[in-house]
Amino acid sequence: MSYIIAFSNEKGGVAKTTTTYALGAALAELGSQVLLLDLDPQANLTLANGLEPGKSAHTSAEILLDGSALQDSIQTTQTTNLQLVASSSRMVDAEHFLPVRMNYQFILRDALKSPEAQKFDYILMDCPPSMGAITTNALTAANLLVIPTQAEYFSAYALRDMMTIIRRIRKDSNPDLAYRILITLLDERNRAHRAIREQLQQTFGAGLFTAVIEIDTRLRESPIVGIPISQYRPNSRGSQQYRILAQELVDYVRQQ
Amino acid sequence: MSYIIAFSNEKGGVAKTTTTYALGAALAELGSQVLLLDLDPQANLTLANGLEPGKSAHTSAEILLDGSALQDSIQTTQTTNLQLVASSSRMVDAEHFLPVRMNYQFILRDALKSPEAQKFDYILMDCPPSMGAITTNALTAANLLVIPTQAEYFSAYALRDMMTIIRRIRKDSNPDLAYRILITLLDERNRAHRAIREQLQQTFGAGLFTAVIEIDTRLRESPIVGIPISQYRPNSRGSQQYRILAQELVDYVRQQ
Ligand SMILES: Nc1ncnc2c1ncn2[C@@H]1O[C@H](COP(=O)(O)OP(=O)(O)OP(=O)(O)O)[C@@H](O)[C@H]1O
Ligand SMILES: Nc1ncnc2c1ncn2[C@@H]1O[C@H](COP(=O)(O)OP(=O)(O)OP(=O)(O)O)[C@@H](O)[C@H]1O
Ligand SMILES: [Mg+2]
Ligand SMILES: [Mg+2]
Repeated sequence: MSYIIAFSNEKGGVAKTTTTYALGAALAELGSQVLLLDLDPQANLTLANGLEPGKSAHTSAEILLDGSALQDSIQTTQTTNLQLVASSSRMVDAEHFLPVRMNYQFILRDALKSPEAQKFDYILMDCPPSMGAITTNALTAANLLVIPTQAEYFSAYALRDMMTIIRRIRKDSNPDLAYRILITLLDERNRAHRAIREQLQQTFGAGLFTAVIEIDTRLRESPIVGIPISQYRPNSRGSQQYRILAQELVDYVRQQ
Repeated sequence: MSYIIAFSNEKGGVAKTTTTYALGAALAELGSQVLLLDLDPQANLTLANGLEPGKSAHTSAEILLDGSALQDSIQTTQTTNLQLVASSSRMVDAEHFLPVRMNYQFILRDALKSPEAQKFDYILMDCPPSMGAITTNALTAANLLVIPTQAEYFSAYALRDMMTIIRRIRKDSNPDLAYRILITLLDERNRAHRAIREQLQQTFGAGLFTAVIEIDTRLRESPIVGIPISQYRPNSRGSQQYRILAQELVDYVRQQ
Protein backbone atom coordinates (compact mmCIF):
# COMPACT_ATOMS: atom_id res chain seq x y z
CA MET A 1 0.00 0.00 0.00
CA SER A 2 1.52 3.29 -1.03
CA TYR A 3 1.15 6.33 1.23
CA ILE A 4 -0.24 9.35 -0.66
CA ILE A 5 0.59 12.93 0.34
CA ALA A 6 -0.80 16.16 -1.16
CA PHE A 7 1.15 19.43 -0.86
CA SER A 8 -1.44 22.17 -1.05
CA ASN A 9 -2.08 25.70 0.11
CA GLU A 10 -4.32 28.32 -1.51
CA LYS A 11 -1.62 30.86 -0.55
CA GLY A 12 0.93 31.23 -3.30
CA GLY A 13 4.71 31.04 -2.98
CA VAL A 14 4.92 29.12 0.31
CA ALA A 15 7.30 26.38 -1.00
CA LYS A 16 4.78 23.70 -2.03
CA THR A 17 6.89 22.70 -5.04
CA THR A 18 10.22 23.04 -3.23
CA THR A 19 8.93 20.85 -0.36
CA THR A 20 7.43 18.16 -2.62
CA TYR A 21 10.77 17.80 -4.44
CA ALA A 22 13.18 18.09 -1.50
CA LEU A 23 11.14 15.79 0.76
CA GLY A 24 10.64 13.30 -2.08
CA ALA A 25 14.38 13.19 -2.70
CA ALA A 26 15.11 12.77 1.04
CA LEU A 27 12.68 9.82 1.26
CA ALA A 28 14.30 8.29 -1.86
CA GLU A 29 17.71 8.68 -0.18
CA LEU A 30 16.37 6.63 2.76
CA GLY A 31 15.65 3.84 0.28
CA SER A 32 11.89 4.35 -0.23
CA GLN A 33 10.38 4.12 -3.72
CA VAL A 34 8.90 7.56 -4.38
CA LEU A 35 6.63 8.88 -7.15
CA LEU A 36 6.33 12.66 -7.65
CA LEU A 37 3.08 13.83 -9.27
CA ASP A 38 3.10 17.35 -10.75
CA LEU A 39 -0.52 18.60 -10.73
CA ASP A 40 0.22 22.29 -11.28
CA PRO A 41 -0.28 23.84 -14.76
CA GLN A 42 2.84 25.92 -13.98
CA ALA A 43 4.74 22.56 -14.09
CA ASN A 44 7.43 23.84 -11.69
CA LEU A 45 8.09 20.33 -10.29
CA THR A 46 8.66 19.11 -13.86
CA LEU A 47 10.98 22.06 -14.52
CA ALA A 48 12.88 21.44 -11.26
CA ASN A 49 13.65 17.93 -12.56
CA GLY A 50 15.39 19.46 -15.57
CA LEU A 51 12.52 18.66 -17.94
CA GLU A 52 10.86 21.05 -20.40
CA PRO A 53 7.14 21.29 -19.50
CA GLY A 54 4.97 20.37 -22.45
CA LYS A 55 7.57 18.02 -23.99
CA SER A 56 6.35 14.84 -22.23
CA ALA A 57 3.82 12.88 -24.31
CA HIS A 58 1.87 11.71 -21.29
CA THR A 59 1.35 13.91 -18.24
CA SER A 60 -1.01 14.25 -15.30
CA ALA A 61 -3.43 16.04 -17.67
CA GLU A 62 -3.91 12.79 -19.64
CA ILE A 63 -4.67 10.91 -16.41
CA LEU A 64 -7.24 13.45 -15.24
CA LEU A 65 -8.81 14.42 -18.58
CA ASP A 66 -8.48 11.27 -20.73
CA GLY A 67 -8.45 8.58 -18.02
CA SER A 68 -5.14 7.26 -19.38
CA ALA A 69 -3.26 4.76 -17.24
CA LEU A 70 -0.81 6.01 -14.62
CA GLN A 71 2.03 3.85 -15.96
CA ASP A 72 1.91 5.60 -19.36
CA SER A 73 2.90 8.88 -17.68
CA ILE A 74 5.63 7.70 -15.27
CA GLN A 75 9.20 8.64 -16.18
CA THR A 76 12.53 8.23 -14.39
CA THR A 77 14.51 11.16 -12.94
CA GLN A 78 18.22 11.69 -12.29
CA THR A 79 17.67 10.49 -8.72
CA THR A 80 17.66 6.83 -7.66
CA ASN A 81 14.28 5.61 -6.28
CA LEU A 82 12.56 8.80 -7.51
CA GLN A 83 10.14 8.83 -10.48
CA LEU A 84 7.92 11.55 -11.88
CA VAL A 85 4.62 12.20 -13.62
CA ALA A 86 5.15 15.51 -15.40
CA SER A 87 2.62 18.27 -15.85
CA SER A 88 1.81 20.57 -18.75
CA SER A 89 -0.22 23.72 -19.41
CA ARG A 90 -3.07 21.44 -20.54
CA MET A 91 -3.80 21.05 -16.81
CA VAL A 92 -5.57 24.42 -17.06
CA ASP A 93 -8.25 22.57 -19.03
CA ALA A 94 -8.64 20.08 -16.17
CA GLU A 95 -9.51 22.99 -13.89
CA HIS A 96 -12.24 24.14 -16.32
CA PHE A 97 -13.71 20.92 -17.68
CA LEU A 98 -13.57 18.39 -14.82
CA PRO A 99 -16.29 19.91 -12.59
CA VAL A 100 -19.06 19.12 -15.09
CA ARG A 101 -18.35 15.39 -14.87
CA MET A 102 -20.14 13.11 -12.40
CA ASN A 103 -17.86 12.08 -9.52
CA TYR A 104 -14.91 13.95 -11.07
CA GLN A 105 -13.26 14.21 -7.64
CA PHE A 106 -12.47 10.46 -7.60
CA ILE A 107 -10.57 10.27 -10.91
CA LEU A 108 -7.09 10.56 -9.35
CA ARG A 109 -7.91 8.39 -6.34
CA ASP A 110 -9.00 5.60 -8.65
CA ALA A 111 -5.96 6.01 -10.94
CA LEU A 112 -3.67 5.65 -7.88
CA LYS A 113 -5.27 2.32 -6.99
CA SER A 114 -3.65 0.68 -10.02
CA PRO A 115 -1.03 -2.08 -9.42
CA GLU A 116 1.57 0.24 -10.91
CA ALA A 117 0.96 2.80 -8.18
CA GLN A 118 1.26 0.20 -5.44
CA LYS A 119 4.96 -0.30 -6.33
CA PHE A 120 5.70 3.03 -4.62
CA ASP A 121 6.09 3.51 -0.88
CA TYR A 122 5.20 7.21 -1.22
CA ILE A 123 3.28 9.23 -3.82
CA LEU A 124 3.82 13.00 -3.41
CA MET A 125 1.50 15.43 -5.27
CA ASP A 126 2.38 19.10 -5.89
CA CYS A 127 -0.79 21.23 -6.17
CA PRO A 128 -1.43 24.65 -7.75
CA PRO A 129 -2.23 27.65 -5.48
CA SER A 130 -5.99 27.38 -5.99
CA MET A 131 -8.85 25.36 -4.58
CA GLY A 132 -10.41 24.03 -7.77
CA ALA A 133 -10.99 20.62 -9.35
CA ILE A 134 -7.29 19.63 -9.43
CA THR A 135 -6.75 20.23 -5.71
CA THR A 136 -10.08 18.53 -4.89
CA ASN A 137 -8.84 15.44 -6.77
CA ALA A 138 -5.55 15.48 -4.85
CA LEU A 139 -7.19 15.91 -1.42
CA THR A 140 -9.66 13.13 -2.19
CA ALA A 141 -6.82 10.75 -3.10
CA ALA A 142 -4.49 11.70 -0.22
CA ASN A 143 -3.84 9.99 3.12
CA LEU A 144 -2.14 13.17 4.35
CA LEU A 145 -2.33 16.85 3.40
CA VAL A 146 0.92 18.74 4.06
CA ILE A 147 0.30 22.51 4.19
CA PRO A 148 3.55 24.45 3.69
CA THR A 149 3.15 27.93 5.16
CA GLN A 150 5.29 31.00 5.74
CA ALA A 151 5.32 32.59 9.20
CA GLU A 152 3.64 35.66 7.72
CA TYR A 153 0.24 37.30 8.10
CA PHE A 154 -1.41 36.38 4.78
CA SER A 155 -0.11 32.81 5.00
CA ALA A 156 -1.30 32.36 8.58
CA TYR A 157 -4.72 33.70 7.57
CA ALA A 158 -4.91 31.20 4.66
CA LEU A 159 -4.79 28.35 7.19
CA ARG A 160 -8.31 29.29 8.23
CA ASP A 161 -9.55 28.61 4.67
CA MET A 162 -7.53 25.42 4.55
CA MET A 163 -9.23 24.08 7.68
CA THR A 164 -12.62 24.81 6.07
CA ILE A 165 -11.57 22.93 2.93
CA ILE A 166 -10.38 19.93 4.98
CA ARG A 167 -13.78 19.75 6.71
CA ARG A 168 -15.52 19.89 3.32
CA ILE A 169 -13.34 17.14 1.81
CA ARG A 170 -13.77 14.90 4.86
CA LYS A 171 -17.54 15.29 4.55
CA ASP A 172 -17.75 14.86 0.76
CA SER A 173 -15.11 12.42 -0.40
CA ASN A 174 -12.30 11.49 2.01
CA PRO A 175 -13.28 11.05 5.66
CA ASP A 176 -9.80 9.92 6.74
CA LEU A 177 -7.84 12.89 5.36
CA ALA A 178 -5.21 13.90 7.93
CA TYR A 179 -3.16 17.12 7.81
CA ARG A 180 0.17 18.53 9.00
CA ILE A 181 1.37 22.14 8.71
CA LEU A 182 5.01 22.80 7.81
CA ILE A 183 6.66 26.17 8.45
CA THR A 184 8.88 27.09 5.49
CA LEU A 185 11.03 30.03 4.37
CA LEU A 186 11.64 30.89 8.01
CA ASP A 187 14.08 33.67 8.88
CA GLU A 188 14.99 33.04 12.53
CA ARG A 189 16.37 36.61 12.87
CA ASN A 190 13.04 38.18 11.89
CA ARG A 191 10.83 39.31 14.79
CA ALA A 192 7.53 38.95 12.86
CA HIS A 193 8.52 35.42 11.76
CA ARG A 194 9.30 34.35 15.32
CA ALA A 195 6.04 35.85 16.64
CA ILE A 196 3.84 34.20 14.01
CA ARG A 197 5.65 30.86 14.38
CA GLU A 198 4.89 31.02 18.10
CA GLN A 199 1.20 31.75 17.36
CA LEU A 200 0.98 28.83 14.93
CA GLN A 201 2.44 26.46 17.53
CA GLN A 202 -0.12 27.61 20.08
CA THR A 203 -3.05 27.39 17.65
CA PHE A 204 -2.22 24.10 15.95
CA GLY A 205 -0.06 22.20 18.47
CA ALA A 206 0.49 18.64 17.20
CA GLY A 207 -0.99 19.68 13.83
CA LEU A 208 2.36 21.30 13.12
CA PHE A 209 5.48 19.37 12.13
CA THR A 210 8.28 19.82 14.67
CA ALA A 211 10.66 20.14 11.73
CA VAL A 212 10.96 23.65 10.28
CA ILE A 213 12.56 24.76 6.98
CA GLU A 214 14.60 27.95 7.14
CA ILE A 215 15.55 30.25 4.28
CA ASP A 216 18.49 28.77 2.34
CA THR A 217 19.41 30.29 -1.00
CA ARG A 218 20.70 26.88 -2.17
CA LEU A 219 17.03 25.83 -2.43
CA ARG A 220 16.51 28.59 -5.03
CA GLU A 221 19.51 27.41 -7.01
CA SER A 222 18.91 23.66 -7.27
CA PRO A 223 15.92 23.92 -9.69
CA ILE A 224 18.18 25.78 -12.14
CA VAL A 225 20.46 22.73 -12.24
CA GLY A 226 17.53 20.29 -12.46
CA ILE A 227 18.44 18.12 -9.46
CA PRO A 228 17.17 18.02 -5.85
CA ILE A 229 18.91 19.90 -3.06
CA SER A 230 20.20 16.63 -1.52
CA GLN A 231 22.26 16.06 -4.70
CA TYR A 232 23.07 19.70 -5.51
CA ARG A 233 24.37 20.67 -2.04
CA PRO A 234 24.11 17.57 0.21
CA ASN A 235 25.51 19.38 3.28
CA SER A 236 23.44 22.55 2.97
CA ARG A 237 21.02 23.64 5.66
CA GLY A 238 18.14 22.99 3.25
CA SER A 239 19.24 19.39 2.64
CA GLN A 240 19.69 18.70 6.33
CA GLN A 241 16.34 20.22 7.33
CA TYR A 242 14.43 18.27 4.68
CA ARG A 243 16.17 15.07 5.88
CA ILE A 244 14.94 15.79 9.41
CA LEU A 245 11.44 16.35 7.99
CA ALA A 246 11.65 13.05 6.08
CA GLN A 247 12.52 11.18 9.29
CA GLU A 248 9.64 12.85 11.18
CA LEU A 249 7.25 11.90 8.37
CA VAL A 250 8.44 8.25 8.34
CA ASP A 251 7.87 8.06 12.12
CA TYR A 252 4.41 9.65 11.73
CA VAL A 253 3.38 7.18 8.98
CA ARG A 254 4.62 4.23 11.01
CA GLN A 255 2.32 5.25 13.88
CA GLN A 256 -0.77 5.38 11.64
CA MET B 1 -11.39 58.37 -18.02
CA SER B 2 -9.97 56.19 -15.31
CA TYR B 3 -6.80 54.21 -15.96
CA ILE B 4 -7.24 50.51 -15.14
CA ILE B 5 -4.34 48.32 -13.99
CA ALA B 6 -4.38 44.55 -13.31
CA PHE B 7 -1.75 42.97 -10.99
CA SER B 8 -1.48 39.38 -12.13
CA ASN B 9 0.99 36.52 -12.24
CA GLU B 10 0.24 32.79 -12.34
CA LYS B 11 3.23 32.37 -10.00
CA GLY B 12 2.22 32.58 -6.41
CA GLY B 13 3.72 34.74 -3.67
CA VAL B 14 5.42 37.36 -5.89
CA ALA B 15 3.85 40.41 -4.10
CA LYS B 16 0.79 41.03 -6.28
CA THR B 17 -1.31 42.02 -3.26
CA THR B 18 1.50 43.95 -1.56
CA THR B 19 2.17 45.91 -4.77
CA THR B 20 -1.53 46.69 -5.49
CA TYR B 21 -1.90 48.12 -1.98
CA ALA B 22 1.41 49.96 -1.64
CA LEU B 23 1.28 51.46 -5.15
CA GLY B 24 -2.40 52.40 -4.69
CA ALA B 25 -1.58 54.22 -1.46
CA ALA B 26 1.40 56.00 -3.07
CA LEU B 27 -0.81 57.23 -5.95
CA ALA B 28 -3.44 58.40 -3.41
CA GLU B 29 -0.70 60.29 -1.55
CA LEU B 30 0.10 62.14 -4.84
CA GLY B 31 -3.55 63.29 -4.85
CA SER B 32 -5.04 60.85 -7.34
CA GLN B 33 -8.43 59.24 -6.66
CA VAL B 34 -7.74 55.50 -6.46
CA LEU B 35 -10.05 52.47 -6.31
CA LEU B 36 -8.63 49.11 -5.17
CA LEU B 37 -10.49 46.04 -6.48
CA ASP B 38 -9.84 42.77 -4.62
CA LEU B 39 -10.51 39.94 -7.10
CA ASP B 40 -8.81 37.14 -5.14
CA PRO B 41 -10.92 34.63 -3.16
CA GLN B 42 -8.13 34.76 -0.55
CA ALA B 43 -9.21 38.41 0.01
CA ASN B 44 -5.71 39.44 1.17
CA LEU B 45 -6.16 43.02 -0.11
CA THR B 46 -9.36 43.26 1.95
CA LEU B 47 -7.54 41.85 4.99
CA ALA B 48 -4.61 44.27 4.50
CA ASN B 49 -7.13 47.13 4.80
CA GLY B 50 -8.07 45.89 8.27
CA LEU B 51 -11.37 44.40 7.09
CA GLU B 52 -12.70 40.92 7.86
CA PRO B 53 -13.22 39.09 4.53
CA GLY B 54 -16.80 37.89 4.17
CA LYS B 55 -18.24 40.66 6.38
CA SER B 56 -18.92 43.11 3.53
CA ALA B 57 -22.47 42.83 2.14
CA HIS B 58 -21.39 43.66 -1.40
CA THR B 59 -18.09 42.50 -2.84
CA SER B 60 -16.47 41.88 -6.22
CA ALA B 61 -18.30 38.52 -6.29
CA GLU B 62 -21.66 40.32 -6.52
CA ILE B 63 -20.37 42.41 -9.44
CA LEU B 64 -19.09 39.38 -11.36
CA LEU B 65 -21.78 36.84 -10.44
CA ASP B 66 -24.94 38.93 -9.93
CA GLY B 67 -24.19 41.93 -12.17
CA SER B 68 -24.72 44.27 -9.22
CA ALA B 69 -23.63 47.88 -9.66
CA LEU B 70 -20.05 48.86 -8.84
CA GLN B 71 -21.16 51.67 -6.49
CA ASP B 72 -22.97 49.20 -4.21
CA SER B 73 -19.64 47.51 -3.42
CA ILE B 74 -17.38 50.56 -2.95
CA GLN B 75 -16.29 51.35 0.61
CA THR B 76 -13.89 53.89 2.10
CA THR B 77 -10.56 52.94 3.69
CA GLN B 78 -8.43 54.58 6.40
CA THR B 79 -6.46 56.31 3.64
CA THR B 80 -7.50 59.57 1.97
CA ASN B 81 -8.26 59.26 -1.76
CA LEU B 82 -8.22 55.45 -1.51
CA GLN B 83 -11.41 53.34 -1.75
CA LEU B 84 -11.93 49.60 -1.92
CA VAL B 85 -14.17 46.89 -3.35
CA ALA B 86 -13.68 43.95 -0.98
CA SER B 87 -13.53 40.30 -1.92
CA SER B 88 -14.93 37.18 -0.29
CA SER B 89 -14.59 33.42 -0.57
CA ARG B 90 -17.66 33.49 -2.85
CA MET B 91 -15.22 34.51 -5.59
CA VAL B 92 -14.35 30.80 -5.85
CA ASP B 93 -17.80 30.39 -7.41
CA ALA B 94 -16.96 33.03 -10.00
CA GLU B 95 -14.03 30.89 -11.11
CA HIS B 96 -16.32 27.85 -11.56
CA PHE B 97 -19.57 29.35 -12.90
CA LEU B 98 -18.56 32.29 -15.11
CA PRO B 99 -17.03 30.31 -18.01
CA VAL B 100 -20.41 28.82 -19.02
CA ARG B 101 -21.86 32.28 -19.68
CA MET B 102 -21.73 33.93 -23.10
CA ASN B 103 -19.18 36.75 -23.21
CA TYR B 104 -18.37 36.29 -19.52
CA GLN B 105 -14.96 37.93 -20.03
CA PHE B 106 -16.54 41.37 -20.53
CA ILE B 107 -18.53 41.53 -17.27
CA LEU B 108 -15.91 43.50 -15.33
CA ARG B 109 -14.94 45.73 -18.26
CA ASP B 110 -18.57 46.77 -18.66
CA ALA B 111 -19.05 47.31 -14.89
CA LEU B 112 -16.02 49.65 -14.90
CA LYS B 113 -17.59 51.80 -17.61
CA SER B 114 -20.21 53.07 -15.14
CA PRO B 115 -20.20 56.80 -14.23
CA GLU B 116 -19.23 55.81 -10.71
CA ALA B 117 -16.02 54.22 -11.94
CA GLN B 118 -15.08 57.28 -13.99
CA LYS B 119 -14.68 59.30 -10.75
CA PHE B 120 -11.40 57.48 -10.14
CA ASP B 121 -8.07 58.38 -11.76
CA TYR B 122 -6.78 54.84 -11.20
CA ILE B 123 -8.49 51.47 -10.67
CA LEU B 124 -6.05 48.80 -9.37
CA MET B 125 -7.13 45.11 -9.46
CA ASP B 126 -5.42 42.41 -7.36
CA CYS B 127 -5.72 38.99 -9.07
CA PRO B 128 -5.43 35.43 -7.71
CA PRO B 129 -2.44 33.23 -8.70
CA SER B 130 -4.34 31.41 -11.43
CA MET B 131 -5.29 32.01 -15.04
CA GLY B 132 -9.03 31.37 -14.88
CA ALA B 133 -12.22 33.38 -15.46
CA ILE B 134 -11.45 36.02 -12.81
CA THR B 135 -8.03 36.91 -14.28
CA THR B 136 -9.46 36.84 -17.82
CA ASN B 137 -12.03 39.42 -16.71
CA ALA B 138 -9.34 41.62 -15.19
CA LEU B 139 -7.03 41.43 -18.23
CA THR B 140 -9.95 42.21 -20.55
CA ALA B 141 -10.83 45.31 -18.52
CA ALA B 142 -7.27 46.58 -18.02
CA ASN B 143 -5.27 49.25 -19.84
CA LEU B 144 -2.07 47.89 -18.27
CA LEU B 145 -1.03 44.53 -16.82
CA VAL B 146 1.63 44.86 -14.10
CA ILE B 147 3.42 41.51 -13.56
CA PRO B 148 5.19 41.45 -10.17
CA THR B 149 7.96 38.84 -10.29
CA GLN B 150 10.74 37.60 -8.05
CA ALA B 151 14.26 37.33 -9.47
CA GLU B 152 14.04 33.56 -9.07
CA TYR B 153 13.95 30.62 -11.47
CA PHE B 154 10.26 29.55 -11.19
CA SER B 155 9.11 33.18 -11.35
CA ALA B 156 11.24 33.98 -14.37
CA TYR B 157 9.89 30.88 -16.11
CA ALA B 158 6.28 31.96 -15.36
CA LEU B 159 6.87 35.06 -17.49
CA ARG B 160 6.89 32.83 -20.56
CA ASP B 161 3.31 31.72 -19.76
CA MET B 162 2.32 35.30 -19.02
CA MET B 163 3.48 36.43 -22.48
CA THR B 164 1.36 33.65 -24.02
CA ILE B 165 -1.66 34.80 -22.01
CA ILE B 166 -1.15 38.44 -23.09
CA ARG B 167 -1.13 37.36 -26.75
CA ARG B 168 -4.35 35.37 -26.21
CA ILE B 169 -6.12 38.27 -24.46
CA ARG B 170 -5.02 40.75 -27.14
CA LYS B 171 -6.44 38.44 -29.81
CA ASP B 172 -9.71 37.57 -27.99
CA SER B 173 -10.87 40.55 -25.99
CA ASN B 174 -8.46 43.44 -25.40
CA PRO B 175 -6.17 44.36 -28.32
CA ASP B 176 -4.64 47.35 -26.52
CA LEU B 177 -3.50 45.52 -23.36
CA ALA B 178 -0.02 46.80 -22.43
CA TYR B 179 2.26 45.18 -19.83
CA ARG B 180 5.12 46.08 -17.48
CA ILE B 181 7.15 43.67 -15.34
CA LEU B 182 8.12 44.72 -11.79
CA ILE B 183 10.91 43.01 -9.88
CA THR B 184 9.86 42.53 -6.24
CA LEU B 185 11.26 40.90 -3.08
CA LEU B 186 14.78 41.56 -4.36
CA ASP B 187 17.75 40.80 -2.13
CA GLU B 188 20.61 42.85 -3.60
CA ARG B 189 23.17 40.75 -1.68
CA ASN B 190 22.01 37.49 -3.30
CA ARG B 191 24.03 36.32 -6.31
CA ALA B 192 21.15 34.37 -7.91
CA HIS B 193 18.86 37.41 -7.56
CA ARG B 194 21.39 39.72 -9.23
CA ALA B 195 22.00 37.24 -12.05
CA ILE B 196 18.30 36.68 -12.82
CA ARG B 197 17.57 40.41 -12.58
CA GLU B 198 20.26 40.99 -15.19
CA GLN B 199 18.72 38.31 -17.44
CA LEU B 200 15.26 39.87 -17.13
CA GLN B 201 16.64 43.28 -18.10
CA GLN B 202 18.28 41.80 -21.19
CA THR B 203 15.19 39.78 -22.18
CA PHE B 204 12.49 42.39 -21.54
CA GLY B 205 14.28 45.77 -21.80
CA ALA B 206 11.69 48.55 -21.71
CA GLY B 207 9.04 45.97 -20.73
CA LEU B 208 10.55 46.13 -17.24
CA PHE B 209 9.91 49.00 -14.80
CA THR B 210 13.14 50.79 -13.89
CA ALA B 211 11.87 50.88 -10.30
CA VAL B 212 12.64 47.77 -8.25
CA ILE B 213 11.20 46.70 -4.87
CA GLU B 214 13.67 45.21 -2.43
CA ILE B 215 12.94 42.99 0.55
CA ASP B 216 11.75 45.13 3.50
CA THR B 217 10.26 43.38 6.50
CA ARG B 218 8.08 46.46 7.18
CA LEU B 219 6.02 45.37 4.14
CA ARG B 220 5.18 42.13 5.97
CA GLU B 221 4.13 44.02 9.07
CA SER B 222 1.81 46.69 7.64
CA PRO B 223 -1.04 44.25 6.72
CA ILE B 224 -1.18 43.18 10.38
CA VAL B 225 -1.97 46.77 11.35
CA GLY B 226 -4.46 47.21 8.44
CA ILE B 227 -2.88 50.32 6.88
CA PRO B 228 -0.58 50.79 3.86
CA ILE B 229 3.19 50.94 4.24
CA SER B 230 3.19 54.73 3.46
CA GLN B 231 1.18 55.31 6.64
CA TYR B 232 2.70 52.53 8.77
CA ARG B 233 6.37 53.41 8.16
CA PRO B 234 6.46 56.43 5.81
CA ASN B 235 10.28 56.58 5.73
CA SER B 236 10.89 52.85 5.22
CA ARG B 237 12.68 51.52 2.15
CA GLY B 238 9.40 49.90 1.04
CA SER B 239 7.50 53.19 1.19
CA GLN B 240 10.20 55.05 -0.70
CA GLN B 241 10.53 52.42 -3.43
CA TYR B 242 6.78 52.26 -4.03
CA ARG B 243 6.73 56.10 -4.25
CA ILE B 244 9.40 55.91 -6.96
CA LEU B 245 7.31 53.27 -8.75
CA ALA B 246 4.21 55.49 -8.49
CA GLN B 247 6.09 58.37 -10.11
CA GLU B 248 7.37 56.12 -12.93
CA LEU B 249 3.82 54.87 -13.52
CA VAL B 250 2.39 58.41 -13.64
CA ASP B 251 5.03 59.38 -16.21
CA TYR B 252 4.26 56.23 -18.24
CA VAL B 253 0.49 56.89 -18.25
CA ARG B 254 1.05 60.51 -19.27
CA GLN B 255 2.97 59.35 -22.35
CA GLN B 256 0.16 57.03 -23.49
N1 LIG C 1 13.70 27.46 2.22
C1 LIG C 1 13.84 28.25 1.15
N2 LIG C 1 14.84 29.15 1.11
C2 LIG C 1 14.98 29.99 0.04
N3 LIG C 1 14.17 30.00 -1.03
C3 LIG C 1 13.16 29.12 -1.05
C4 LIG C 1 12.94 28.18 0.01
N4 LIG C 1 11.84 27.43 -0.30
C5 LIG C 1 11.42 27.88 -1.50
N5 LIG C 1 12.20 28.88 -1.96
C6 LIG C 1 12.01 29.70 -3.17
O1 LIG C 1 10.85 30.49 -2.94
C7 LIG C 1 10.03 30.56 -4.11
C8 LIG C 1 8.66 29.97 -3.78
O2 LIG C 1 8.77 28.58 -3.58
P1 LIG C 1 7.86 27.56 -4.45
O3 LIG C 1 7.80 27.99 -5.85
O4 LIG C 1 8.33 26.19 -4.14
O5 LIG C 1 6.45 27.83 -3.74
P2 LIG C 1 5.01 27.30 -4.21
O6 LIG C 1 4.16 27.31 -3.01
O7 LIG C 1 5.19 26.02 -4.91
O8 LIG C 1 4.56 28.44 -5.23
P3 LIG C 1 3.22 28.43 -6.15
O9 LIG C 1 2.13 28.89 -5.22
O10 LIG C 1 3.49 29.40 -7.27
O11 LIG C 1 3.04 27.02 -6.62
C9 LIG C 1 10.78 29.78 -5.20
O12 LIG C 1 11.50 30.70 -5.99
C10 LIG C 1 11.72 28.87 -4.41
O13 LIG C 1 12.90 28.59 -5.11
N1 LIG D 1 9.26 43.71 -0.56
C1 LIG D 1 8.86 42.84 0.37
N2 LIG D 1 9.66 42.60 1.43
C2 LIG D 1 9.31 41.67 2.38
N3 LIG D 1 8.19 40.95 2.33
C3 LIG D 1 7.35 41.14 1.30
C4 LIG D 1 7.62 42.10 0.27
N4 LIG D 1 6.60 42.06 -0.63
C5 LIG D 1 5.74 41.12 -0.18
N5 LIG D 1 6.17 40.59 0.98
C6 LIG D 1 5.56 39.48 1.75
O1 LIG D 1 5.73 38.31 0.93
C7 LIG D 1 4.55 37.49 0.98
C8 LIG D 1 4.02 37.37 -0.45
O2 LIG D 1 3.50 38.61 -0.89
P1 LIG D 1 1.98 38.74 -1.42
O3 LIG D 1 1.08 37.96 -0.56
O4 LIG D 1 1.70 40.18 -1.62
O5 LIG D 1 2.16 38.00 -2.84
P2 LIG D 1 1.00 37.57 -3.84
O6 LIG D 1 1.64 37.47 -5.17
O7 LIG D 1 -0.14 38.49 -3.69
O8 LIG D 1 0.63 36.10 -3.30
P3 LIG D 1 -0.60 35.20 -3.85
O9 LIG D 1 -0.04 34.53 -5.08
O10 LIG D 1 -0.87 34.22 -2.72
O11 LIG D 1 -1.74 36.11 -4.13
C9 LIG D 1 3.59 38.19 1.92
O12 LIG D 1 3.70 37.58 3.19
C10 LIG D 1 4.08 39.64 1.96
O13 LIG D 1 3.82 40.27 3.18
MG1 LIG E 1 4.49 25.48 -6.84
MG1 LIG F 1 -2.15 37.99 -3.33
